[in-house]
Amino acid sequence: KEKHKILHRLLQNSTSPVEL
Amino acid sequence: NCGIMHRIAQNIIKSHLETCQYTTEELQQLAWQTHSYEEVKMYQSKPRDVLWQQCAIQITHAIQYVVEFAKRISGFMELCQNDQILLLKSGCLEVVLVRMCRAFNPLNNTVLFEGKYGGMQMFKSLGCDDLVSAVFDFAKSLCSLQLTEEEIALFSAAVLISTDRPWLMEPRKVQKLQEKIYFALQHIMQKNHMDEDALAKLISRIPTLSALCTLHTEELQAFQQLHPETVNVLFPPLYKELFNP
Repeated sequence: KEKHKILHRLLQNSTSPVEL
Repeated sequence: NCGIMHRIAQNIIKSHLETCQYTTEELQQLAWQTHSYEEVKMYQSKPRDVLWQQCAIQITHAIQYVVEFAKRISGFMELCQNDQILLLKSGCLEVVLVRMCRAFNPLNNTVLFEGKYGGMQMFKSLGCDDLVSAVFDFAKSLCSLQLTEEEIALFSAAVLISTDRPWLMEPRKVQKLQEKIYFALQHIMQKNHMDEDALAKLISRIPTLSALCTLHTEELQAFQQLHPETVNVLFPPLYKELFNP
């Protein structure tokens, strides 16, 4: 988890198509 | 079960369309807008590390959309966190390469890069002609299959949700999801293609995808040895997290 903290954060974030 | 398969297909197609950087219409409009001779010369005269950095930024941007695609696939977020990360780490670049065929014009062998289309020569100063030409060959061969947007969506999901990745903690769960995706892909390909071997041809491209990703890692390692500072300081953190040796 520590090694992939950005990927982990991206997976946790809720994103809408607009934000993309 | 046709109902389940249809639902899965619709969910993946919707996820794909919502998370593509460019719509099909946008790509069609851009298809013949190519970088001018002077612009190509400008790319060719860039220092190697500058163009590497630009490409790393573009790839990272594309990967963020792939992460979003994965998150929207029903069942993906129900996998354990270890497997979500593992599938994305090992498959995100493969999905970017599959998606790249949407932004590739096989009639003049050009790819969309920084707003306009350009040929292989645009990437000359990267110093990895083998990788660049292999990527272009792959895009051309995938384009020759004339996949629909729905097929690209399902194929992308099939590439991502793969039991071939080592160290999966719940391979059975991944396998169940993968099987459903393949059923949906098969169903859609049978509907769209006269060629009975179309699905087999598509699946036969998967080893090339993984070979391209290996080649990318090797080229990155070689580049990093010569320009460690560029990688450490200027490359996007996500790119380093995913590909750093």
